[in-house]
Amino acid sequence: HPPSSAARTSPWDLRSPSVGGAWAAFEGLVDAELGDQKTGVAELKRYLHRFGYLPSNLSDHRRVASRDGNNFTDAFDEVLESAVSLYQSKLGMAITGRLDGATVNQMMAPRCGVDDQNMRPQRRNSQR
Amino acid sequence: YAFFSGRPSWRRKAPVNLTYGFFPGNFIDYIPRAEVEAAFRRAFGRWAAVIPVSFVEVEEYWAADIKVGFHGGDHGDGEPFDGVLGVLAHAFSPENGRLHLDTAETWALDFEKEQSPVAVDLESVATHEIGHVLGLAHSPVKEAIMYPSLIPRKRKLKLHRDDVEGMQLLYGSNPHFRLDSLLASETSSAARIGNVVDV
Repeated sequence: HPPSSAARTSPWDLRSPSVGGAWAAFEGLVDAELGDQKTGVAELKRYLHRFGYLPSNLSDHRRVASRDGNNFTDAFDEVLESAVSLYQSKLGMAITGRLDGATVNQMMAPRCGVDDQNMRPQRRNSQR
Repeated sequence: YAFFSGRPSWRRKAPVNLTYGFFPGNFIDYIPRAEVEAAFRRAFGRWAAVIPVSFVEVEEYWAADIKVGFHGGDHGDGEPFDGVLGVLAHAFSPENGRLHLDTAETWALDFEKEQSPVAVDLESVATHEIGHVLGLAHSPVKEAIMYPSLIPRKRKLKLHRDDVEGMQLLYGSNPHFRLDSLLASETSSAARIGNVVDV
């Protein structure tokens, strides 16, 4: 639905198509919950995987095989619910495991690329 | 505060002096280089004020301990940048020293001059990434410099007690640093908020 002018007055509104933002599509996932099958959940899983909240060794039925091994399905499963809880805890938010507005808003915000589980930079070091 | 796995830090004989240099290519052209360098000088200085570590800018990028660069897209470190917003920058844990900023962002030092709704404060991000280069991971404290996100057109320059305590666990305290000055400033902010609530 198109934005109303009243709701879109923030100068840095990440949901505005003119502003974009890599994770603007997450807005459509507000209130998605366990058991849902919703377009965009796979992208959210990729986000959570990238920042260290979803393990890379998920069983095959939870993700579609791909060359990079990171193509997730659109199913809101218990693993995602637990990843959302971990995300909320690491970001100092109320831990609900739900994709409430505050959580999705936080996920849409621009951020540092270092993961939140403190492992990736270590891996970079070993590559060096 | 949090540390990277294994709690790495720069292990040098005291006094610790670290050099930093700027990648010669890909420099952003809409902010004078001298102003970018000055912003980084202030960002490094913020951390140097709380720990016994000094930072010196050098011309020789490849020989510097800390290598600062503006890069876009896939730039060869396995962590490609993703265009406007999304990931703004990243850095590596000690003693790797690489600090990368996404050229696709609209970097700003002065929001009066830069009116873009997606402008990102360069000095705030530099201060955060230097925290990583020195060994701090992301903090869950929203007010801390080491909190992972920063919205456009927002400046966050002041070290929080959480940042200071974490960094001092890695390097010790700068003998000239006084924790009570930080606390006084926090108390004064709290008092101002209190006054507003009272009114």
